[in-house]
Amino acid sequence: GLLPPIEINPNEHKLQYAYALWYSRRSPGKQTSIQSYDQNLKLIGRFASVEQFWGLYSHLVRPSELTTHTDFHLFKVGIKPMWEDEANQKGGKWIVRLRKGLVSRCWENLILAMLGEQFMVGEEICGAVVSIRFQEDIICVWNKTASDVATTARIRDTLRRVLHLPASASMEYKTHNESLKN
Amino acid sequence: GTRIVYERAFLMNLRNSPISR
Repeated sequence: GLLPPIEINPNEHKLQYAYALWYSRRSPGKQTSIQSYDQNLKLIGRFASVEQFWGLYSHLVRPSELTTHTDFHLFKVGIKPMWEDEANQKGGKWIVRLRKGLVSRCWENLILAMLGEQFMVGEEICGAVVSIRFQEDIICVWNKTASDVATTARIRDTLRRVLHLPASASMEYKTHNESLKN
Repeated sequence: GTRIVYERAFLMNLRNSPISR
């Protein structure tokens, strides 16, 4: 259903975009169809100002405290965190694999960079995902145009900078089309 | 229009403002 627009008080600091935070959890081992993926996505909340973001964030469990196979998805309002969304159909994502213990700090640095428009790639960013897995954690940044090499390079460089990743850290770019085939 | 850009430190400072809670 359609949600009402997000109101902002004049004393709050407006963000460039409004965002929605989603949560999903899948049973390990089970194949996820598109339909069940959609049904697993739960909207936690929305915000359009810095103050509203902190109001929501401060009530959340830190990613490192989430159970295995859980994801948080922070996407611009109007873009569902699914390949099938129109904004994602020609897109892709940067994938950063993190050893255990780093995810909460990296996720916070990533979303602050996204909300503060630190990526400087115009309208290209769709959202970010943090995935808690058994042996490692994964964070991803989704963008609209996988074929735009300048944009994907800039996102990679910004990620390295804001996450303080060593040059050796493994980063991989995958188009959503490739992901669909797997 | 102008893009609304916020540095990390600025965002962190607003974390404890009364309207952020």
